[in-house]
This record gives sequence, C-alpha cells and structure tokens, in this order.
Amino acid sequence: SATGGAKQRNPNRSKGANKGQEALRVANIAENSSADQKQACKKHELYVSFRDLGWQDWIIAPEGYAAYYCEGECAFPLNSYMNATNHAIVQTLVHLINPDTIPKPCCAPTQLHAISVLYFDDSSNVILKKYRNMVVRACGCH
Amino acid sequence: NFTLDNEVHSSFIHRRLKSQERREMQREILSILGLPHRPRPHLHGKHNAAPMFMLDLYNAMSTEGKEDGYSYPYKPIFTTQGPPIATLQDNNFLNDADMVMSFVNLVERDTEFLPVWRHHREFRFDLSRIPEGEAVTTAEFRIYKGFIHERFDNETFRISVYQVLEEHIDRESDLFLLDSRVIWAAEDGWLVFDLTVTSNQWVLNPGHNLGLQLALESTDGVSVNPRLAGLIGRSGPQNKQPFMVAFFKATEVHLRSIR
Repeated sequence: SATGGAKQRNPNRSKGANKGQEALRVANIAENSSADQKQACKKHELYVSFRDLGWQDWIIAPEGYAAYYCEGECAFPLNSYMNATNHAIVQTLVHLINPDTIPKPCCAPTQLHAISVLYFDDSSNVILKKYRNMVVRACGCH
Repeated sequence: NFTLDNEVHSSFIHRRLKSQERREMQREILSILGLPHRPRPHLHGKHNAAPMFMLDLYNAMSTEGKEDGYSYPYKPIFTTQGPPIATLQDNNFLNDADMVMSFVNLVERDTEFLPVWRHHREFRFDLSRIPEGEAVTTAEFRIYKGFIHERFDNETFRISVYQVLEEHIDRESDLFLLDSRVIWAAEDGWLVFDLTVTSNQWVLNPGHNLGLQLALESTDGVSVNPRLAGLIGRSGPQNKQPFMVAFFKATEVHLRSIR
C-alpha cells in the first residue's frame, strides 16, 4: 500500500527494499536450480512382466507390457489459453477462494492407448479383451 | 553416448520384484483387468482348438494396421452353396469388438434316439460368466469336419444345427432350427454356424440355455452318425475340438480409477 506524505524517499527504506529484492532473486535462483535437479515432468518406463508375476499359467499373451508412468516437476503450462495474465488471475481467484491451497500443476498422462490381453478364466474359457487407456503414451502438466 | 545409453538401458531394466512389490503389482493389474482374483484354469484345456483360435485372433489384432492387414483365422470351409457363409462379414468386427470370448463345450452326447433312429450330438456352453456390461455383437459355433477316405467324392450330407428349446424325459426335445446346409463328403475344414441371436437369448435368460443339437442326414434323408461323416467331437484331436466364440461390445465406458 502507498504511504502518503513521505517527500524524501527514506534512504534506509530503499536500502531495505533492495535487500528484499535481492533475497527474492536468490530464492528464485535456488528454486530454479533445485527444480533443474528434480526432473521435469516426463514419461518413465516400468516394464511389467506377467512371467515375473508368476501368471504365465493363465495369461496367454502378451508376456508383459511397458507400463509407463508420469513423474517430474511441473511449471504451470503457459500456452495459448493460459498466459501470464490469466495465470495470475487463476492464482488470485484460487487464493481468494481457499487461501491455504496453492494451485499446483500436476504431471499426468496427456495421451493413453490401448493394449489387448489374452487370458483364461476359471472355467478355461479364453478371453481376449481390449483395454483402452491402459498405457501412457505421453505426459504433460495439467 | 555412454550416459544416454545407460539412461535408455536403465529404463528397461526390470529387476526381480520383491515379494511385497509383486503382490502390490498383482493387485494393481487385477484391478485394471477388472478381475476379482487371478483365475486358476484347469491345465488340460490349454491346447484345445479354442485357445489356439483365440491366440490367432490376438496375433491378427496385434498386426492390425500393418500394410497387409490381417485375415480372420480358421476361414470357414466352402459349402455346396458356394463360398463360406462367414457370419462375421468383414474384419471390422475385430476392430469394433471390445472383448472376444471362446467357450469350451461342457457336454457332448452322441445319442441314437429310439424308436426313430436319429443320430445327433448335443453341445452345451456356459455363458453365465460374461463380465458385466458387455453385449454380444456376433457369435458362432465352430465344428471341424475331417476328410473321410471311404466316402465317394461327389457324396454330400445335410448338416443341421438346432437350438434346444425344451427337454422331455419320454420324448425328443423341442428344437428350433438355426441353420442347415449341404456339405461335400470329401471336404474338410471348419464349419461355422451363426449363434448371435441364440447367444443373446442365453445371456438374457440363462435358464433357457439348453444347448445345441447337431444332426446329419444323407441325401436320401437317412440319419448318419456324425463321426462317420468326419465331424470331430470330444474324442477327436484337441486342436480340432468344437467350440463357441462370441464378440462383445462394452455397453458402458470403463473409466479407470486414478492411481
């Protein structure tokens, strides 16, 4: 808030403000570098082998599948819809509605695709089932 | 290159899972597959015709989208009326299906019914274990006809498949003719009969599922023992056992829970 009547800018005050900005700048650098150390949001591979699970007696095919998962740090996805101004509005609105929650973007799948599994049921009937949205194809910040 | 290579390689290393991790992974995948527990099939069913047919179907679907596309396995044999009456008109049925299920034949009786001599075979399939929310889009009954040597090439048989509507102790069951066609004695291969309507009835009213009857007649109307005409039954080779297969479409969207 602007304080009225102060003609002369208080030399000490400006010195104090500089220190604050300096501290903020250093914090930003620290945060950025730590963010760099923490990986950016991306797809990671986790191979699931049905054989390793001891299931080859009832799962006929496939032998296993690449079950990806998304992990990593997210910067708010600034794009054609969410530019810096809208970002600030969203942050302010969310803050006004619920001050103690900070809207944090999350690293999650942006594309999924199907996998087919062939397996026996208890009566030795055979089931070939297509599971949509089973395997992550791409990750992104939501 | 070393770090890149190392990074790529490390993402593919799947180390031996610890027992706790293994149990968690099993629970996780069973929940995704929509199964309450891991099935325990009895082993002798593994090499029947149905699992082999389904594996061909799985491989056909896995190659879909390749340049040469895929061909529906176990093409039906020609009948005297010309090209096979493939109940599944084109390969799109595979694309559209969310699930395909084959059913083992639960019973088979070769019955010669007195006083009128009438050979026929009965088949039963249990459709009560179909996962919730799946509707039958296509279904077929498949039976293999082997080559018979001692018959003359130009001899033919009339093969008829009936749905059993009601059974009686003292007389023949009430039957509904599903399909009838004339086949060459010298022909061998899979015979395919459309069961789509019957399967939907059996799914909606499991109590009405009294199975199928198959009968064979010579051209002059005399009942013929199916075995003598080369029709493979329960005692035949495992990879030619009769079975039923149904194609399903999910009636509701299965939303995966966020994990």
